[in-house]
Amino acid sequence: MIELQHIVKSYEVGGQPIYALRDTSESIQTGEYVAIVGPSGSGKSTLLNIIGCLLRPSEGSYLFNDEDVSQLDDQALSQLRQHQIGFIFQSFHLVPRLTALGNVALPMVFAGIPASERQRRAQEALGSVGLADRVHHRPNQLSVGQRQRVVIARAIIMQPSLLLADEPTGNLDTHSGQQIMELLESLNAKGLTMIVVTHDSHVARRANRVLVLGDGNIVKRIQGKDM
Amino acid sequence: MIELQHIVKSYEVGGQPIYALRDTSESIQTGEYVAIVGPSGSGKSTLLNIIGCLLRPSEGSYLFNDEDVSQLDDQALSQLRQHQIGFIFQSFHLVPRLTALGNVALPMVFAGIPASERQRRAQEALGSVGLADRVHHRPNQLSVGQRQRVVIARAIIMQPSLLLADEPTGNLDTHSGQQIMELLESLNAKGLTMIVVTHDSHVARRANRVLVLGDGNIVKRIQGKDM
Ligand SMILES: Nc1ncnc2c1ncn2[C@@H]1O[C@H](COP(=O)(O)OP(=O)(O)OP(=O)(O)O)[C@@H](O)[C@H]1O
Ligand SMILES: Nc1ncnc2c1ncn2[C@@H]1O[C@H](COP(=O)(O)OP(=O)(O)OP(=O)(O)O)[C@@H](O)[C@H]1O
Ligand SMILES: [Mg+2]
Ligand SMILES: [Mg+2]
Repeated sequence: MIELQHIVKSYEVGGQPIYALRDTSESIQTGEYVAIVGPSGSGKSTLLNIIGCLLRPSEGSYLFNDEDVSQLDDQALSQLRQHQIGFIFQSFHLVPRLTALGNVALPMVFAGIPASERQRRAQEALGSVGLADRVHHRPNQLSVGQRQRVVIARAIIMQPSLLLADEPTGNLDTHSGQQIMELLESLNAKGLTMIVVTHDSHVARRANRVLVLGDGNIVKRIQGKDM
Repeated sequence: MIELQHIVKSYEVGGQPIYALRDTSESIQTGEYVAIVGPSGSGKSTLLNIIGCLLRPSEGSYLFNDEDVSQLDDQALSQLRQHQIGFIFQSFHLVPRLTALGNVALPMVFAGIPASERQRRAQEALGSVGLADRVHHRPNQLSVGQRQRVVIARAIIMQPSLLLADEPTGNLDTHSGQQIMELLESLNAKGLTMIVVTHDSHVARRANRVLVLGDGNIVKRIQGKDM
């Protein structure tokens, strides 16, 4: 499903080059459950954003289902993201003036789904992440962990084929975090390809395999049976 | 240092009362190191924000160093926070157009400290959280864990007498998280009173004692020796 070849991502700050990712290559098969771990600043979010077509690499090629992503214009990329990819952002990106319900329903608005169906599905998704009694709260009327769960519900509402989760349990207590991972793993069991960036070793060890990043490189690959 | 009596914090959403904190009472002595744990949405950030004089309770009294906080106007509260309290926010609150250096220096600007001293101390503080090579980056040029570390450096730069940390290691890998907690504990050893909200049991068990929140109440108090 995902074929990365010699991906580089660099920036320039104060005239100096900064390498977020250096020559990264990896294949991820449909239906896999891959965890990405590594120190703060090692390039995990950068890698996930490139896979999610939210960031263009500086060098290298990315084939998504055998299609060369660099050949797609912004409109085509946006369509691809909308229909195929669910993204749980590390910094949320919720709409401040919409309620939890409105935020979760937003992808369905873009897909032209009628209002009554949107309401029903958003309500159900929020229930599945333990927020049934917070559906009418706006983001600033929610705890940070509750906002994170709204982001999770929004990411899975369109039943994407690829789920990219950047620290999905980072602001959750152990119990809530486990409930979330069980929910996501049940979706993976039904065929959802899942890539999870995490600092939590309990989350990482539930994946099929783990990519360990260090200073912009994949420094280690661990197979499920070796964890 | 901190005396909370029958603190209640409630909101109204859609005509319904929401209790973030219900009848909470606790004393915290100068120099203590207290952890606050509990499920997502249980009231931890609300409690910390009231202690930090960022949020006024709906009911109850709060004495900070024997002074009734409810009798202080906004100007006096702002002075108190500026000079005595360092706050590591769960959602950062960095200034987007300032660099890491500028963000860390901001409390010193308010205190009238001269530019050369601000530069030197901000540089040193960022070095102590592992960001020596990121000082000129703005928040959107930093990873989320790097932003969190800028927030930590900013919170300790004015050598406050009380440090309030809301999930200080939430976006950090285990190693970076340990380095941060060792830094904060070294300050506690020198007399800094510290209250840390955390979902990480490894962080919680390093405190003198732990308050366990549940649905807006302190449901359990654990002494250091019993952890
Ligand atoms: N402005 C508000 N209006 C209405 N309800 C609110 C508001 N702020 C917080 N709440 C509610 O108060 C409760 C406590 O929120 P708080 O942020 O203190 O939780 P928390 O323990 O810090 O959670 P987390 O671990 O997710 O950060 C939550 O259920 C939240 O929905
Ligand atoms: N726009 C940018 N300009 C310059 N440098 C950047 C930019 N975005 C990211 N970086 C740098 O690239 C590196 C990788 O960032 P990335 O966000 O991928 O890290 P991460 O592994 O997700 O970290 P964390 O665990 O803290 O979230 C970091 O050192 C960061 O400072
Ligand atoms: Mg990241
Ligand atoms: Mg909180």
